[in-house]
Amino acid sequence: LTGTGQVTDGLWSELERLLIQADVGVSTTVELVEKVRARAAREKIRDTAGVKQALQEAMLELLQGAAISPSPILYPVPSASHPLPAPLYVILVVGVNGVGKTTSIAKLANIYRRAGLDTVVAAADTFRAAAIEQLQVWGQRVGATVIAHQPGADPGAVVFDALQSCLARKAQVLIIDTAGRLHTKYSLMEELKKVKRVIAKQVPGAPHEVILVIDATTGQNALAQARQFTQAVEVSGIFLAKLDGTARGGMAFAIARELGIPIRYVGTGEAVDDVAGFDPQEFVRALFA
Amino acid sequence: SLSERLQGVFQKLRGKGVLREADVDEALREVRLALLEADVNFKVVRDFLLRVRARAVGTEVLSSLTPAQAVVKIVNEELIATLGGGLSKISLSGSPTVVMLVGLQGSGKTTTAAKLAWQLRKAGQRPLLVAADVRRPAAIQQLLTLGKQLDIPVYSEGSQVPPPQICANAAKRAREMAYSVVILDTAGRLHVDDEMMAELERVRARTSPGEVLLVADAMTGQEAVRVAEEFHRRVGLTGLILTKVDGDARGGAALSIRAVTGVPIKYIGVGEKTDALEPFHPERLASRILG
Ligand SMILES: Nc1nc2c(ncn2[C@@H]2O[C@H](COP(=O)(O)OP(=O)(O)OP(=O)(O)O)[C@@H](O)[C@H]2O)c(=O)[nH]1
Ligand SMILES: Nc1nc2c(ncn2[C@@H]2O[C@H](COP(=O)(O)OP(=O)(O)OP(=O)(O)O)[C@@H](O)[C@H]2O)c(=O)[nH]1
Ligand SMILES: [Mg+2]
Ligand SMILES: [Mg+2]
Repeated sequence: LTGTGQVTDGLWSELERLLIQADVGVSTTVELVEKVRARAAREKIRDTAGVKQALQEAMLELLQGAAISPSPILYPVPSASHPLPAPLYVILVVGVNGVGKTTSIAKLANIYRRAGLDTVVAAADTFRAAAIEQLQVWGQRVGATVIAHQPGADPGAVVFDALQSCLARKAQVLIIDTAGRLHTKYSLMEELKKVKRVIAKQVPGAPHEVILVIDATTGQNALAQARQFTQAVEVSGIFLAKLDGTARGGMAFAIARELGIPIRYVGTGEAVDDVAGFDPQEFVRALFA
Repeated sequence: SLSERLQGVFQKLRGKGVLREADVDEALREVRLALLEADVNFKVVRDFLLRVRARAVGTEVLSSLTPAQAVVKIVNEELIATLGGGLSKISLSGSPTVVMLVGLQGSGKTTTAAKLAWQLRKAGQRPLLVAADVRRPAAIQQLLTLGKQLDIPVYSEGSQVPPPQICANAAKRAREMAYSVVILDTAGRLHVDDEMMAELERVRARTSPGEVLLVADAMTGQEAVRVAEEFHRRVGLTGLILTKVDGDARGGAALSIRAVTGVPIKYIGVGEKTDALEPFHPERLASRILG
């Protein structure tokens, strides 16, 4: 693949291996390789560099098929062309257990704080041990107010309280942290739908963003997660966390292809600054590195 | 399901007899797809299928089975043989035995530490939990809360003391107070973070654990191999705990990890509550991986 030789039959299985090992998944891999093979035949691409280029273009095309609008991370500061939703910009963060929701919320809250926006976070994970304390530590570090009740409280009540408090004091951004939950658990997904209804009732048009956090080390199950969370609460964007490991996050392609959901952000570490807006070119390039 | 897909492959085979190469290869193409879709590592799939092929070609098909069933039976047996084996219990050898939990960020170590402590106490042991994660916000608080809920003591020295020191002191305290098992909850870390892996080596050096268990998420993809290999190389694993098996991830990572490190799978995490830890059954995971 790194060579500049002629295209051989071995090249196609080599590309297939590369994509599968990057967690792109079998059916997406087959679709991508067939597409490139057809193009190579049509355009008489005979060298490996040309094939590699064609594959990268096919992958970018797949990613850009997902509704890519400029990542909000690029416009945390409201402007005429990118006004913050009024009266309150509400972001709901969801995902399965341990993927990085709470840490990712801290990173986002930090971005909005640094842009001078009055940012509040709601500790709506009232189940897991020390989930509230974890968010409180982060809130302190980034200068965001944390709205919390006691462990075991109704998440809907915490969210209601947070919304009321934000509206009353005219806060600008509210980010809601929810408990990790497996998408296969009916009652937990129903709980999440209820939280979304509470939000919609209090602030018309909210939540303006529903961010699904996905762990980059996840395999094919990421697609099932994206499907189920989208069905339940209409995911508007993905935060791909833990991309600083060796996993390539290849299931992003299957998610783009099947659900059209854009990746908004990537998490690149455990510190508050370890976040970046999603850059499709860089993502595809890294997969081949 | 795999059996259904394979039925199509063998439609053309008339009667029973012996499994021929061409038929086996065609069947294994379907098996390969099933395993890759289950997140089994690419290379592990290749090696596994070579073994299956060697066993399958030339085998007599029992009159009670179709050729498709014969191949699935061999795949299933080989899968169970690979997944199972090895000591499936925690070996309680020292006094106290130190059990070290390691793994990537968010895999379920802290929750599993509490679950394990609870299980061991039910079995008559006297466990001590050790808060060795000084990095993650409120990690110590998380373990303290769990310990309090279960009425299991938690050893902590706050977040300013280096973890190897905390763990060494905890082991010493455990000996003095006659605890029988010491469970070290370490911070999640990347297998490629040299400093953090070195810290783990220091923890091991200072506590001589009887068990070093990799806590791995059932939804882990292709990288499971590299992660497990690196943890095994640096710290020396003695077992694997697969978590979040209560989801619908096929769990192929378990096969990959077992195949490359050879460490036995000891437990599976099947929920968020403290009683959600079960002994590992290779048959169940095998059929889940095959789909
Ligand atoms: N290396 C790395 N670690 C991360 C990243 N994001 C989060 N983590 C770590 O992943 C672990 C889990 O993060 P949390 O934020 O607690 O995850 P969560 O989704 O809120 O977990 P639950 O609330 O228990 O479902 C922590 O150790 C984080 O420091 C990332 O981008 N890179
Ligand atoms: N459904 C389910 N959730 C689990 C299981 N094991 C752990 N969890 C959840 O996974 C999330 C992460 O668990 P932790 O115990 O904080 O993970 P950790 O490995 O200690 O995380 P770090 O210390 O940040 O590396 C929490 O929400 C747990 O409740 C399991 O077997 N099933
Ligand atoms: Mg959380
Ligand atoms: Mg932990």
